[in-house]
Amino acid sequence: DPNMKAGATSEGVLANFFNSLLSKKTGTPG
Amino acid sequence: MEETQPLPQPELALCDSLMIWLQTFNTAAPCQDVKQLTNGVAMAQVLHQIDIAWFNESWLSRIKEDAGDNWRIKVNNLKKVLQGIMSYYHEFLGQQISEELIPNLNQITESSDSVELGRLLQLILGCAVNCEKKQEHIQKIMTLEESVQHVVMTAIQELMSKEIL
Repeated sequence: DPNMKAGATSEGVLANFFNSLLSKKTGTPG
Repeated sequence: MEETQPLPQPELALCDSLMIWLQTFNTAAPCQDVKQLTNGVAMAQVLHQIDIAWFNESWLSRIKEDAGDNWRIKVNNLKKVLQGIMSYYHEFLGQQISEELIPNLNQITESSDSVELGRLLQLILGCAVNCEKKQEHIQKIMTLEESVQHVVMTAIQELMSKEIL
């Protein structure tokens, strides 16, 4: 389905979420 | 005839799924069921793996491994685990843990309450996905079964929605 975006599948939602978490800045050290 | 199956309670799914995640750390202490986790030893060993500098050998040595069925030792271990997590959130992550996310430790030791245990595991998950080695932990989560990943994602989203900076 050309209208289906990559992030629309369950797998895509998970991948998007965890990838965005990976790019999030780590907490303030010290 | 239509088959109807009761839906699992979300909190139970939380505990079960986070236990599956916890098992990926291959701790020396067993963590196959709720009861094995009630002495806090496996959770402390996981925290030690998550941040070896923060949850260091000295911190880990204060967790008594021979708790047996002694609820007093168990609850003391759990208190040290929770205090360690709270100071990690506060001092390392610059966050305070929302009151509603703090588990009742007595219920974990007295009745192996999986809802409260799930809350504690959720806080450990928060440490893992925010620590300096978070990449390693997140990538490991991404190899878990999809249903487990969903519960982990929801648990992280709940933590994020209740962040107090």
